[in-house]
Amino acid sequence: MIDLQAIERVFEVGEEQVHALHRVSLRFAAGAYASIMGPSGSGKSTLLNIIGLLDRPTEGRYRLDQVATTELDDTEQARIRRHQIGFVFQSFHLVPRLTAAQNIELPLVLAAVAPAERKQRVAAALQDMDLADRADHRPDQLSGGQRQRVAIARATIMRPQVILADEPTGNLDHSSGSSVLETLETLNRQGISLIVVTHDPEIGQRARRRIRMVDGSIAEDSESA
Amino acid sequence: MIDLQAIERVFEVGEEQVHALHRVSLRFAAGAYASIMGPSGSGKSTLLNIIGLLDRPTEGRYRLDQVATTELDDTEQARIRRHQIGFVFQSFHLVPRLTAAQNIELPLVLAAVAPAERKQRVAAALQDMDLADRADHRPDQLSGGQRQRVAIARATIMRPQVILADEPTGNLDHSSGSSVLETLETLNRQGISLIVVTHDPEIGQRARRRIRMVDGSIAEDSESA
Ligand SMILES: Nc1ncnc2c1ncn2[C@@H]1O[C@H](COP(=O)(O)OP(=O)(O)OP(=O)(O)O)[C@@H](O)[C@H]1O
Ligand SMILES: Nc1ncnc2c1ncn2[C@@H]1O[C@H](COP(=O)(O)OP(=O)(O)OP(=O)(O)O)[C@@H](O)[C@H]1O
Ligand SMILES: [Mg+2]
Ligand SMILES: [Mg+2]
Repeated sequence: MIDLQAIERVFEVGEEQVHALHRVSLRFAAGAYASIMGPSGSGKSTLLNIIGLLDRPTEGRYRLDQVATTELDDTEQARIRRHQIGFVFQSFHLVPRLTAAQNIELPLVLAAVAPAERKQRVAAALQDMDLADRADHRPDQLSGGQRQRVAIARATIMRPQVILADEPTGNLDHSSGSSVLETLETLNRQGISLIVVTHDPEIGQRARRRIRMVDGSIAEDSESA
Repeated sequence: MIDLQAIERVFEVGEEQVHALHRVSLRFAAGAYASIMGPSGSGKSTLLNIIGLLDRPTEGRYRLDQVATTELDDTEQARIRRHQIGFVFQSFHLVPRLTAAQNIELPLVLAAVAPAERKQRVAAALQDMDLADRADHRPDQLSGGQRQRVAIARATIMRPQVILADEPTGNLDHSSGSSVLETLETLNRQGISLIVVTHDPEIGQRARRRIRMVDGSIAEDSESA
């Protein structure tokens, strides 16, 4: 399903080179449930961005569902990303002018889903994320944790094949965080691959496979242990 | 030092009224160290914004260091805010065009501190936050936790009388989170009032006074217990 081979990611800042990912090789089967943990700056978001086709590796190859994505151009990558991947961003990236409901609805609109069905699916997602009474609030009228839940609902509304969640509970209290994880785990039980980046060991331990990064490399991987 | 009396904060969204804060009365002495915890949406950021003079209550009074702030106009409030308060935002609010070092330096520039002294203080702050090797990165070239540490360094560089930190460790691993708290606690021991909003009970327990909010009201306050 997800097959990363010898991935390198180097960023250039002026004269400096930052080796954000080094020799990363990982494979995930369809329906996998993995967590990625590690210190701040260890490369977790960079890795997730590459898996999510939001960034390209400097070296190495990435196959998604048998497709050699590294050989596709940006338009083709964007198409795959839109249809197959749901991404929960560490900084949410909600559309400021749209309400919570409209933000969640956006992928359905872009996929030309019929209005009646969109309405019903958005209502279900709002209910599931405990946001029904905040449907008409714009992001600046929401709390940090409410924005996070909007981002999660938007990433999952299309039932993508792969859900990538970057710190999905960072702004949530224990109870909202568990609730959100349960929603993601329910989707995983239905066959959706789930990769969660987290700093919270309680969240990380819930995954069947636990990966730890240090300084851009994979330091531990419970699957190969 | 901080004296809130019968604070109400109502937001209006279309026809709807959101009672984000209800009957909040709290007093903090100079040098206090308090944590505020509670469910997502319970009013923690709203309360912190009012204390930080970033927002005004709908009703009630707020005295900061004997000054009846609620009676000041926006310019006067902004002046007090700039000189007396350091605010770490839940969503960081860094200046995108400036580097980490320049973001941290900004309050010193605005306060007309001499260049040589600015340079030295920024270098110390970068060192303290483990960001020395990221000084020239702009926010989009930093990890989530690195941005968070820049926000903390910027909020503390002026040695304000009051530091208000909204989820300062939400994007940090355990070890960086502790390190950041130690920096804030060192400032508190020097006499600076410190109020930390957090979802992490380990962080919340470190405070001498622990406040819990539910649905816009103070549900528990260990100081009055
Ligand atoms: N666009 C960029 N340009 C330069 N350096 C970058 C860029 N993006 C990330 N970096 C650097 O690459 C390293 C890895 O960043 P990444 O965001 O993947 O870390 P992370 O593990 O997600 O950290 P956190 O837990 O703080 O979110 C960091 O040291 C960061 O400064
Ligand atoms: N500008 C606004 N307009 C309308 N409602 C708002 C506005 N800002 C906040 N709210 C609402 O007020 C309530 C309190 O928000 P606040 O941001 O203070 O919560 P919080 O305790 O910080 O939550 P979190 O832990 O998720 O960050 C929330 O239900 C939120 O939807
Ligand atoms: Mg990250
Ligand atoms: Mg908040």
